[in-house]
Amino acid sequence: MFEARITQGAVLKKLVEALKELVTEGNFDVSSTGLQLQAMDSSHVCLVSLALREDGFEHFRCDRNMAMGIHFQNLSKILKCAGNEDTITLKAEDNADQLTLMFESSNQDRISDFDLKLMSIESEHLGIPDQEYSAEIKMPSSEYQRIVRDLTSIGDTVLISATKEGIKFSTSGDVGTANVTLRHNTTPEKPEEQTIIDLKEPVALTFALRYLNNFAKATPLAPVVKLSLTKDLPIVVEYQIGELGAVKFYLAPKIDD
Amino acid sequence: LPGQQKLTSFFGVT
Repeated sequence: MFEARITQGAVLKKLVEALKELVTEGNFDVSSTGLQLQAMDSSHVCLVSLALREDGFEHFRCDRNMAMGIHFQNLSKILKCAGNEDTITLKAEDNADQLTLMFESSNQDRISDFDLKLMSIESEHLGIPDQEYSAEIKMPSSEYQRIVRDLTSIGDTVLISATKEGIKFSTSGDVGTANVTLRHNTTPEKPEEQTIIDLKEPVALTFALRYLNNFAKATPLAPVVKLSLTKDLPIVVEYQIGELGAVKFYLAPKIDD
Repeated sequence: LPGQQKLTSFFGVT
């Protein structure tokens, strides 16, 4: 038996909206410690890694480890039927072929339930080592969203360079070139408005903007985003979802022409 | 995209 209850059902709605364009399907791996998902896009260029902790839910029970194969567009269709203020409960019997989603309105006067058909998905898990990064940058998620959106209208790829001067995003295309530099800035009183650059060594890497732009669909989940960069390694774009957990996006770099 | 690497060349399948 698996059962997980989340009072802020809107978080689940936002999460699936953030993933569904990038990955069509994946396994929700549930265990007594929580819910995890690792899924690559169809071209194996980027990966979504989601980890929600058991103690982040109002109620969590998982008697037996299970991999629940989810089609994200279908899950999205069901979650669109949940109100933004609804409490959502996920339920499945052991080895079930369906996941039940129950929505309760905040004043408890409307209760609905939907069954999502589960899929059997053979997924390849990638072993992602814990490592030190050359540069870790925390910035407002709205700022990241704006930069990648703006640059996507100019070019296809972005060179991200982190130095002690700041973090610079550069692109070029048919219309011309664009550079946006953010400096380390801890002046704003609210931590979520600060830009914090933790630099061990300067690093510069090139990435496809299309994917970075897609990751920004997670902006409604968190006020801050963390970018982690190391020479010749994938970038990590990470959103902390309050006390519930985190979603991380990994994107392989482009080799410079 | 030309020059785009795949994640599987960085992280092994477990």
